[in-house]
Amino acid sequence: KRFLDMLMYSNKYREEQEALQKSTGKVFTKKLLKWRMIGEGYSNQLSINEQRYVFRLAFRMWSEVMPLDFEEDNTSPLSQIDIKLGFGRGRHLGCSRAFDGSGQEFAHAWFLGDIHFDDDEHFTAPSSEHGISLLKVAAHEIGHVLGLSHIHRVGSIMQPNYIPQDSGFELDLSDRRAIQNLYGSCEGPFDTAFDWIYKEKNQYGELVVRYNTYFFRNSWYWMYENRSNRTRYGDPLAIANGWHGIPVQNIDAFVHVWTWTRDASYFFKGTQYWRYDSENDKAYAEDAQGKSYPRLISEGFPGIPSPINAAYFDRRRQYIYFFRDSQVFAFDINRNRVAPDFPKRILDFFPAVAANNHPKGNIDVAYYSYTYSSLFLFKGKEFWKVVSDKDRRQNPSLPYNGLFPRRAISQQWFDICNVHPSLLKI
Amino acid sequence: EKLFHSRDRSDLQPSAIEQAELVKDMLSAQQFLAKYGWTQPVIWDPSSTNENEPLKDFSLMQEGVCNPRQEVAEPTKSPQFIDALKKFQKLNNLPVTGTLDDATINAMNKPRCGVPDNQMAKKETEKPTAAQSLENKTKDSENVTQQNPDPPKIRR
Repeated sequence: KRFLDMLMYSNKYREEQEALQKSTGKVFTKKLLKWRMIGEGYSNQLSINEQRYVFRLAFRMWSEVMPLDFEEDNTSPLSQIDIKLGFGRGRHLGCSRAFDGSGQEFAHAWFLGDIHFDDDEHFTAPSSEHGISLLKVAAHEIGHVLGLSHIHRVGSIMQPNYIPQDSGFELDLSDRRAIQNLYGSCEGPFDTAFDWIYKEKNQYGELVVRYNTYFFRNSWYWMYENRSNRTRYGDPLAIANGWHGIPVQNIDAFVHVWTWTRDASYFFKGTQYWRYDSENDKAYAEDAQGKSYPRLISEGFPGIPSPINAAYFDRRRQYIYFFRDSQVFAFDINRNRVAPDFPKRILDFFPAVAANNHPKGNIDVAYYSYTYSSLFLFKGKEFWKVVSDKDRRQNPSLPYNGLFPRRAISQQWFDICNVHPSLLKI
Repeated sequence: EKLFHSRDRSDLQPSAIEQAELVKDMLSAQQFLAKYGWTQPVIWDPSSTNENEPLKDFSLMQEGVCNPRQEVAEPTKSPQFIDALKKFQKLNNLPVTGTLDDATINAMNKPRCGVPDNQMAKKETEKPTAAQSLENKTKDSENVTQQNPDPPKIRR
């Protein structure tokens, strides 16, 4: 009975999937897909660990650009495994399509998640310059299983022919949009976002100021490449690996106090804050008075309640604006106290440009972007841009500090996607 | 043979590797075009075992049904073959000559994925769904020459 149930379940599941793909093009509705290497289908050419490493990396590459996660599962019943991968030669793994020996066909993928690789081909690991890159083929076949057909476009991973690659390959913009047309783009609240300023010498030896844009969520962070409109290839990374001495997850805010006389960066979490040493890329152990970090927000910033939702530094007024629930506090860094008339309601200090189009309170992030020269308030999947001086010069009727109507974060900062924790450390 | 093999099979010597049949003449080119859906969409489904097997002595494709026992037509004059060849040449950035030239043969023999380039959903026998038809591909291919704006410089 159990076998019949499983058969009935898989047939019913298969029909549902076929109907889904016909109507939407996408194959899976679940957010977490399970994969497994077929036991009798290991390659003779690469060690099992190498094969597993390559498949994990291939799945990770897709999950870096789409709202699905992939997890290897070697214990659940086979009927619950979404994607099965295996190697074979000629007649293989009960497949209806035999392989053709070395040359020509190197792999194929079937609609319900079976991926077969022709072990007569000379598959190699990513580090090798020769043979056929198993990573590239695996990424291609996974694209099929997710619902993509062949795309005859230079640069696409879904080209039918194998294109040797001198340096690494990545999923380019068109492939990302192709898969996002099926599964949507990645969304979700952030803990904080900021432009991290650093100084370096250019090729002429002049000291120049540069910035990297970072997004933080849970225990991960992404560096966002504004010129390329995507995150850095290979992100997210673990906060613990990239930032030293600060909490490894759920950061509330980052503030960079930057004036002619001061240059200090702070991370906030809960009731505490850490000062961060940008030169040496680690948190300070203690402050100038010898007090050790982390310090209490209430001590370092008298009058500011904690925990906070978000914060940013306004360089012109030299105030740090702290957001908490529906209020905003302005902290005067020169007088080391809360500015007069604060706290105010966020609704009042940041009035809505369009009626009722306002986050009201409990925002996630207050992010001043040097790319856009504007302040953005994030809440959930959406953001509100604060009216800038430039906006008001163009349209004086705009309210001071007004909030433009909400927009989706994913429509301005693209492809900031989670990956499954099991794939985080590759 | 050895009684035991190491669990990751790394000690197994690959037996003599069979070489795939290459495209080298008109017949093998026709089979290639039929196999990968250039002549007409192919049903790509593990349960429909025969439809997508390569056609051994393919000659003339009827609408929706392939019938090897059909009268063998002179392949080079079959409009369907020429049309399929042109589509293949166009989408592979080859000169669209409609003739089986060396460049086309080379392109056909490049290592490739076994999934057909033009699939048909199992239950439909008429025109393939928009998502899978070649016309759609042709539209997709307008920016075919668009290079990846910022190819990755570093290897992952």
